[in-house]
Amino acid sequence: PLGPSPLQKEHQLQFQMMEAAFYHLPTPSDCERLRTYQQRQPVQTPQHYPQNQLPHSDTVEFFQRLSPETLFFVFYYMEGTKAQYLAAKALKKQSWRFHTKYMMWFQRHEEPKIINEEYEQGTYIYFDYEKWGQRKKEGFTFEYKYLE
Amino acid sequence: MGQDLTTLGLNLNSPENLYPAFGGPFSDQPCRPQDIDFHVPPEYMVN
Amino acid sequence: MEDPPGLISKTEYLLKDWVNIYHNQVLNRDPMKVFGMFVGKMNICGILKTDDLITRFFRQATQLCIDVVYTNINEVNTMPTMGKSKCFQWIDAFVRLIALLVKHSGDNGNATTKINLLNKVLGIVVGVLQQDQEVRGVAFQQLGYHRLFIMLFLELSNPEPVLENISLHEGLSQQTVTAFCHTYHLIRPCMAPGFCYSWLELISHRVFIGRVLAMIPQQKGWTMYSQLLMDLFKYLAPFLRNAELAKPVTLLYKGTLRVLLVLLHDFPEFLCDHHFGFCDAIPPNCIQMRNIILSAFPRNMRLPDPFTPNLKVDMLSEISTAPRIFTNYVSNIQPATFKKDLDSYLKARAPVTFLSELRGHLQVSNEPGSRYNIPLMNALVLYVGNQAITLIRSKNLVPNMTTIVHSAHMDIFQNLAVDLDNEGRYLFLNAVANQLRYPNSHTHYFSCVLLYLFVEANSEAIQEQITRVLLERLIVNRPHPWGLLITFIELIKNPVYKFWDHDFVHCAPEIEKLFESVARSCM
Repeated sequence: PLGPSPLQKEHQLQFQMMEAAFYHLPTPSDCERLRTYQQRQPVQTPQHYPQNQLPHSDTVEFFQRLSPETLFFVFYYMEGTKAQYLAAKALKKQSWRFHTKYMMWFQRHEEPKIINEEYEQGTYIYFDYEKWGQRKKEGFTFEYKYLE
Repeated sequence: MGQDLTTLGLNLNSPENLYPAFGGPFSDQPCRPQDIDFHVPPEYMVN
Repeated sequence: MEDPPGLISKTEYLLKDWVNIYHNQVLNRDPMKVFGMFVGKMNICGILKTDDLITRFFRQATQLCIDVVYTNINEVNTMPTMGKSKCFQWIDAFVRLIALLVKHSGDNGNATTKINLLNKVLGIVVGVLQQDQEVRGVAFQQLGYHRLFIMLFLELSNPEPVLENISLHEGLSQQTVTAFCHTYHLIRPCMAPGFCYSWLELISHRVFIGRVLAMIPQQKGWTMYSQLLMDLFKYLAPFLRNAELAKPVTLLYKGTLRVLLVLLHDFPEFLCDHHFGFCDAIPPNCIQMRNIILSAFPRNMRLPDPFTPNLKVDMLSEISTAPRIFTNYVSNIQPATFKKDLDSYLKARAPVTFLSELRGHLQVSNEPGSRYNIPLMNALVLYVGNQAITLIRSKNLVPNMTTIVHSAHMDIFQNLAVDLDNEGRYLFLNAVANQLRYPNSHTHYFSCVLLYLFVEANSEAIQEQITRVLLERLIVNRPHPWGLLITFIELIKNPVYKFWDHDFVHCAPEIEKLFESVARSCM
């Protein structure tokens, strides 16, 4: 039985301000750090494309199912985000190690020839983000002070 | 009749809390991992 | 008073210098050294000499950042990614400077100096925002302030190695949250309607919600957050009273629903504790939004299916527990003389004139649709009900259709049911129905009150209105409060209420079908 009630003057003024703001709304990226790559650019894709995230896509288990190449892409192009963190965890579970000086991921190709307190030395596979590919490196010395 | 609140983009049956990935009041999608700023080790800030 | 000569140019020089430092990644390699050198520059420019100069510096620097937004606003609107990036380059750098100054002001052990500086800066930004809104009117742009507030909050929320002892870190983060809650209250939508969409984003940001509602120990942030939600409901109320919502209102309303659903899912106890204040602010016709709040129940509670045949509500263990009510609703029972008369009537059922004067206290105008003082009505109903439960308990009885009758409390409820007009009775019945929530002593008592008023009604109009109040809460989309369902099921199932004999039940085919569908799901 209350029925509509007319807007008072002050509410009409408030509505004008709100209506003006309605035409330049905040967007989710206004609350996120500036992204060097991969900014949010929502694009309308055909409806038959998956429109929602895959279930559990924010878990390490999901990232472990991704190929190393995909994980490297996420690691280098989504830095400072939870995705980078999950990709790093998944890579470590696949026995990759991050070298903090070369900022590249290394994986033992075979048992190292030398192991001591400071370093290990042997043949490694590493991912070269400049050439964007995996390379083999023989006789590489992996100093533990650079092991993240 | 109000709104069908299951169509606002929130997984209301989720066993976990929703707020850590809440996309905001005007978004009908939760945040993806790449949308969430994370305190990663400084060495990861390769760029 | 005017800024001292040269301050603006010094501020501009310093800010530009800092933006370069920030974006050339120099800061990342040795942040403390670089920051220390920059503070030295500020000193040389005399910025840090007095509190007044520091204040002026922050205001000028804030203004410079906001001016960048207006300078680039066309690009922001046409090429958002590029345009916003230009603005954010300045603002993010300025925010980092503020965060470093806050974290390193005073000696490390002293959170007070840090918080005082934070509150000063927040207050300055609020001042610039309010003046900007007054000067520019509908040309006001929220973007710069939005970015400033959220990035400053995130910067200050990051785990900070500088602050060695966690207790200081805890203290600082709790006071940081408090400072932001106060700031957001100062720029609530009623005060800054041009900022309302950003404001809702800010108070519902995932990190902010996590901090205020989950991280602060002993739920100390809950009252502050309930204040912010009250600000939102009060702002929305006049726009929501009308069924047809304008687009800008619909967007804000749907945004509010999303936030309430997150709270219902993650922090139901928060909604349980503060439901009373929220129901005061939410317009009575916002059925579904109110249902979200009333449907909350403690996570450790298992609700029996309301449709369980022969459900014995009064046998439930929680049914005798009083719910926590964090709103000081008794203070709404004004004036003090009325409260005194009320208490004396509850005590001695005298003076009898109290009942005939009741409507006079509740009715505040003759304007249809706003005749009554709703917060007073809500507070009166809950207060009388609470007193009744206490009295019944004191006799080692439980509320039921026998123990709740022949009492001063029921006199008042029956008087309200009979003496008020359609509008007043609707608000009275709403006040009662707003207590039908999860299993607790209020749900139980007020369920009995509604059913008793139905069976004892001296006119079918009252019975019809009770049915309407329950029905309008049931026919909206889910969620539905547990207490509402068990009350309605009891009404249509128990022959003592002769529900199906009433004409209004058969007043229209779709209404009859609706009742039958509910009845079928009960049997």
